[in-house]
Amino acid sequence: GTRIIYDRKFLLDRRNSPIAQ
Amino acid sequence: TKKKMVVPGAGEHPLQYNYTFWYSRRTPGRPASTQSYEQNIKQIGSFASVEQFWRFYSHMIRPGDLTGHSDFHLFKEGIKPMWEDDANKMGGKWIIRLRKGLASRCWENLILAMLGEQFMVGEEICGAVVSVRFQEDIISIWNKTASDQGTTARIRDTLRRVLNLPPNTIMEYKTHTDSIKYSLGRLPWA
Repeated sequence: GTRIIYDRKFLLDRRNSPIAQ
Repeated sequence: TKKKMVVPGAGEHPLQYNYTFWYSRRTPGRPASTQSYEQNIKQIGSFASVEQFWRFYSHMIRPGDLTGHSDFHLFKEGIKPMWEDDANKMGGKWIIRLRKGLASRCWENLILAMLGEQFMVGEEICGAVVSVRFQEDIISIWNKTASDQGTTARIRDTLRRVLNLPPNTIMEYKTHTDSIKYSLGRLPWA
């Protein structure tokens, strides 16, 4: 199947998303 | 007893694999036998999504702020951060020695690349380690098949790209069978 690929910026942007708190 | 695997929460971004954070600290004066190594290594927890990763990572001490002989390990769920694990026993690791002050940034860049599947080597990656030592720190990334030169070259090239290291940084590949031989050579009866 497809691999789930995220770049550094995408991961860093999720850091402060409300869902991660 | 089989532990329940973690799953991404509603609305979260799943990762390709689940991972487990581990922490170990060497007790001064004790020999580093396999048994004491396994006793010294503690699971912090597992995660399945980007958001769950940040919930762990945001509360962890940065490697550069650790003292003594300590390691953080981040391995795929189900793989122990030990040479003896079935996933590791035919494998090896790229090792990068870092002067003091670089470990926190390099560790973050390394694990973000691993979680985001930047290495493009199929199922080959097992995990990553940051080792805090007295005069220098060491980061490493472990893969399954030490003899697969295409894979190890690809991991090396990705490391160079994602870590953005000084051009004179030395990278060394070590097979786990060599690591075992080397550590046995230091025991008095070997």
